[in-house]
Amino acid sequence: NVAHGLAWSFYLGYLRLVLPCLQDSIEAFCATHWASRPFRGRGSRKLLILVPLNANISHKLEDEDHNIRFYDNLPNNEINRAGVRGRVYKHSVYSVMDENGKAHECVVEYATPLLTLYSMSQESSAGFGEPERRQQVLLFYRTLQEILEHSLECRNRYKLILLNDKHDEDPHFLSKAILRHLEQQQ
Amino acid sequence: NVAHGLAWSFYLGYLRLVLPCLQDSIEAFCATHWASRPFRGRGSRKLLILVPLNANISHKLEDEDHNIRFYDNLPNNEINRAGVRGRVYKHSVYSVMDENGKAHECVVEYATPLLTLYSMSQESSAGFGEPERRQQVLLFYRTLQEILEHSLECRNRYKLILLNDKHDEDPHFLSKAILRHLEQQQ
Ligand SMILES: Nc1nc(=O)c2ncn([C@@H]3O[C@@H]4COP(=O)(O)O[C@H]5[C@@H](O)[C@H](n6cnc7c(N)ncnc76)O[C@@H]5COP(=O)(O)O[C@@H]3[C@@H]4O)c2[nH]1
Repeated sequence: NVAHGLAWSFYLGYLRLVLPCLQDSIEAFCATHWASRPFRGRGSRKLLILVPLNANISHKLEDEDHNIRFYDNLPNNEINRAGVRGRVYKHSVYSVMDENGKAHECVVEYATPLLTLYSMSQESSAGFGEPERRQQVLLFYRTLQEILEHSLECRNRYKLILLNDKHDEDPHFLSKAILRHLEQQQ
Repeated sequence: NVAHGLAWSFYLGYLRLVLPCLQDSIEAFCATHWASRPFRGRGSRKLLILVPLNANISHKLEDEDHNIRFYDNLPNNEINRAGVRGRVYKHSVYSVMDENGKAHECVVEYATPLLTLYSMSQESSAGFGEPERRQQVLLFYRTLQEILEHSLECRNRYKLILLNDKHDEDPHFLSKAILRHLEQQQ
């Protein structure tokens, strides 16, 4: 079950390493961006992880929805990993505009392992096709949810956002989905 | 089968992205390190990927064998991936000394997904234990070998080095294993 292993890999090789220092990174970021005062108001200090059911992932969020703009990257985090000296882990900060034109900053990215699920479903030799892919995305989501709920290093530092692709024709589908989740944390 | 998905993920989400520009990175590296003349002689211009059967991975190769020294990192490669702007991919160059005291430079690292296999075998809720782990490492190695042999982007740009941990007591086991593989390319 590919999704099971990818969820564990995402947790063990990434979330468990980066979430404990996310708060500090955001604070360092706010100190160097004091003029524009990001992360005030409804902005979230958790890592928002987007999980689209169709595993259709963009490399730039602003390509999905013009109410989303790339703001800047958080400071780099360097960790020695498996022979790579100072491997870089970083997150991007986006500014998301609501219907009143107000901007909210958040640290958001897609769950990268979904790119693997998508590509595997396109490679005949990889062993599964498009019909199984949706199943695998759901299994990934549920496995990850389960792992993260029991993780001390990750607790309260993330938000998993499952995106139902049925509303894809709405040009502001993504910003609205993100804003709904930001609101829920008040 | 966790190892199957991890091998595909390692190819689709990493090797397929970085191997095509490895040669250029090494050339840029040699241009900025001209005084010490690295990669002459027996040094390899392929990515050496270490696959230890026991999945026991160090974060710094020099901790494993004092005949190995960290030389420097190749230039960073920045790619926009799944919402992370300019995600950094880099490799470390090591200097490996042979029995005659001669140094050979190479780009080498452990296969990162083995860290996931190792950690999963330690987590009771992940679904497999130490006895299955060796099987999974072999499956990972064979699947990866199969994928890479059929890959146009990766052909001739890598070398998979399966490390049998039976010789772990030899303090120069790792440098000798690497040098054997460098020799094979003449
Ligand atoms: N040596 C090495 N250097 C790299 O830069 C690198 N980047 C990825 N990988 C390995 O390739 C495979 C595919 O990567 P993917 O990005 O889909 O999944 C990644 C990704 O979803 C997430 N992750 C890891 N590092 C980052 C990162 N810097 N930024 C965002 N996400 C990351 O966590 C998963 C597991 O990571 P690793 O367990 O380090 O091994 C990966 C994986 O086996 C790398 N391996």
